[in-house]
Amino acid sequence: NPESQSHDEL
Amino acid sequence: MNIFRFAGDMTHLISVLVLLLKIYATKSCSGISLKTQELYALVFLSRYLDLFTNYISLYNTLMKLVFIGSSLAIVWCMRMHHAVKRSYDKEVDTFRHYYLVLACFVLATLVNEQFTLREVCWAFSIYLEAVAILPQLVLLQRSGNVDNLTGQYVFFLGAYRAFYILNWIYRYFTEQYFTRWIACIAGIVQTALYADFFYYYFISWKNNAKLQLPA
Repeated sequence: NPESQSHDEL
Repeated sequence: MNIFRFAGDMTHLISVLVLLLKIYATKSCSGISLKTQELYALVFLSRYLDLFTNYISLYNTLMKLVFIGSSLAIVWCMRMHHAVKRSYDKEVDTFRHYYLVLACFVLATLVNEQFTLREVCWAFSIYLEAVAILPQLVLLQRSGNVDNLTGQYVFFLGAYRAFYILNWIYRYFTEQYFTRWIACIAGIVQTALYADFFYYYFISWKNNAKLQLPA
């Protein structure tokens, strides 16, 4: 889902 | 995960390891700004709030723990370790970094993706990271000559976000993934702040000379 996608970076 | 993102994370990790090596090997933090280290500790603490709630991967969790742990360890060392804190240039490290924290916090409450605690803290950490290097760059300019490990530390720290920008461009063209414009703009500003340092770093590398920043 876009949520985890956008927060998958450090 | 693409090669640019991985290179960025590794470059960031190397910068932390170089700084830890400098402090551990020389038992000195001369030329290092405590204020920049405190700002980075705040950046990681405010960005990785979801460390235990939002599991993405072992790699992601490990890297977050390393960045939080190392930044806190460095701040602790520079404040408490008997030998290291003696070498801290308190009178040169005078940047008013609390103003940076306040400005970034106000900006984060005004400009964010959603007005939720997590998103405001995330935006705050992104803005703060963009300017966190300022006390360190000011200290280097004031102290003139830069020792090798400190120069390498700043170089890798600046290079990591440049790799992230390449990662965002790559993901845009390959995954139609639009990175968040807050991260993108702040990342560009952050990398641009290193521009003059990169220039003098390249000159010193080309002439095989000591890194000198103009006062």
